[in-house]
Amino acid sequence: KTHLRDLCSRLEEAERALALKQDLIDKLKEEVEQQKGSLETVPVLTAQAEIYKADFLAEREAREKLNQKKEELQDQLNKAMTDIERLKQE
Amino acid sequence: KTHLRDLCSRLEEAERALALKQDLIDKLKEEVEQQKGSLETVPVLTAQAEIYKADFLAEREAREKLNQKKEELQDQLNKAMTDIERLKQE
Amino acid sequence: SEWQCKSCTMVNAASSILCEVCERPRLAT
Repeated sequence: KTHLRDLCSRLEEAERALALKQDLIDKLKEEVEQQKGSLETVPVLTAQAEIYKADFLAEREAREKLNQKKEELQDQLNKAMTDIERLKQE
Repeated sequence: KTHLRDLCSRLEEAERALALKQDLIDKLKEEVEQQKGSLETVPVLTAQAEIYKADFLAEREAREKLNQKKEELQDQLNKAMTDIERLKQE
Repeated sequence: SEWQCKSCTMVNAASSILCEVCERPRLAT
């Protein structure tokens, strides 16, 4: 009889423990799903950073070329101004 | 007797189920930890994209200013060349 | 006595510890 009662209570306890573990499993599964949602932004952010980096490098290259052109124009203008001065002297 | 045997088998089954649920919990916890690791890259990538965006905008503004300066120099040079032509005529 | 799973409403035999269909325990919420 006692053995029977003892088995019953152990079975009850095991079933209660199972229910608690199931609750934890449900909570962990929900957390995994939520994190999956946030992880989907990683490839998007990576692509965005790559695009801005490419745009930045292109702009910088364009600016360097423009700067070179500006220097050349400045030299040509200085030379032209010298010529004008000289012609005015003559 | 049969009731006793039935309780025993159910208790055994319950304990096996507890072990399986615990394995599942361990697996899910590991998955949550791994995802946490990957999620740490999200703020880093966000900051990186912001920095490249700011650099891109700054370069583009600098290029536009430079372009304006180049246009002015081009105008001044064209005017100087006209002056030189005129002076040469005189 | 038989018991009904609270998650998938499957009616399980008294002797089963977990639901036959979704494997959730009898006392799970």
